[in-house]
Amino acid sequence: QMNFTGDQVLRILAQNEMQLSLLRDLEGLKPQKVDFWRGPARPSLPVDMRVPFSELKDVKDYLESHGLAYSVMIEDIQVLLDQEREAMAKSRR
Amino acid sequence: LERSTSSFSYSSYHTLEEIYSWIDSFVTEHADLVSKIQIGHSFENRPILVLKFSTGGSERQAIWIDTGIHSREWITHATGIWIAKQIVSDHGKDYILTSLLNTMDIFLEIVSNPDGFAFTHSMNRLWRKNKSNQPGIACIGVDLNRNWRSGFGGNGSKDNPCSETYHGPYPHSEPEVSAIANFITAHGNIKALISIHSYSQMLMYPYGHSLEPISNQEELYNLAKRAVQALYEVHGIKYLYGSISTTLYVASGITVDWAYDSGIKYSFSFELRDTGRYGFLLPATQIIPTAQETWMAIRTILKHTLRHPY
Repeated sequence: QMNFTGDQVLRILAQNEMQLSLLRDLEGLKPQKVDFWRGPARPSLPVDMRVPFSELKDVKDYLESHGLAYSVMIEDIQVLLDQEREAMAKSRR
Repeated sequence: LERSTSSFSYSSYHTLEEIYSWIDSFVTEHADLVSKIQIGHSFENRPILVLKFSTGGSERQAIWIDTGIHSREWITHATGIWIAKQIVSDHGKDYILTSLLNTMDIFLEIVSNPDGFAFTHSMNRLWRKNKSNQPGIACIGVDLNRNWRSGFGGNGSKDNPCSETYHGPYPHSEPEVSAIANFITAHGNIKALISIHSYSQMLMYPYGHSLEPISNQEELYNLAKRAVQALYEVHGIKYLYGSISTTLYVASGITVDWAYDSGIKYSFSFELRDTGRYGFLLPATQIIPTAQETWMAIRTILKHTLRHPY
């Protein structure tokens, strides 16, 4: 299984169309590095993206440099995946 | 493998093998109402299975429900399994469902993307697309919800095979899509189609590829509103509703646009629960509450379809 240790999901609340456009640019800059769980659609909807640990600093710098406010929705994806696998194994037992 | 549906845990997630084994047991235990149909093979040659709920008769009108076209959205497969059980247990008790099954059939495809789903269990839990590949192209997979003929290749889909929203080389190029399209077209009497995704807490209708309202906009808007209210009354979860392009985003080549353009008026797409904390990794403890509320919304759509023949 692919390991997602340290990968995070960031939730961004874009204020306007310009900020959404910056997020779309990010998708273009790192098409295989940033995985949009909820893509940039409109300012009223949050944008969620999974960022690999290796890209976290770059991506957070990009967001901060453009004034894009974000929160960490999932701190470490692998922790949740481990819990999920354990729950499945427990259910089987 | 779990060998009978009584020992199956509906409040846990399951592998493809477990689900297919459950399907076999489920069909055997409820042979008077449920049968299994294979509508095709996936790219990696896995069977694509559909449960048919029918009280008999031929050339009946029908409802189509699919879950799991995006393989990482595990809550949708789990919801589909629970709904199958609910249809069986409600038949003969719930007057809406009983009336519907007296005249119509229900087709339920629980794993629309079996290759992708198997891959989420074996290699990459967060895989979204199918597993098809093309010679000379390094990236694998097509977004099966961008591969449909309606609006194919337009805004909200990508021609880059490495993108998560890659639309594929041509409409219905993917066996998982063509299997459904061929089945529905050959059937010719599907009156409602419900395609289930996660996670944004929304109930939506066409179009995705265009901001233009459909001709049945008002009816579908009011139906979505009632369905969302029915859902809310179960556990107090609020859903947004409206057309896909105005509620979520512009997306081209999607299932419900194709369904609507193919004459299925009651075409809806669900985005199941978003707790704002887990995304696609919704804890298994939320499977049954999610399924319960989703079923009540679906039931509202079924009731409307039954009472508004076209």
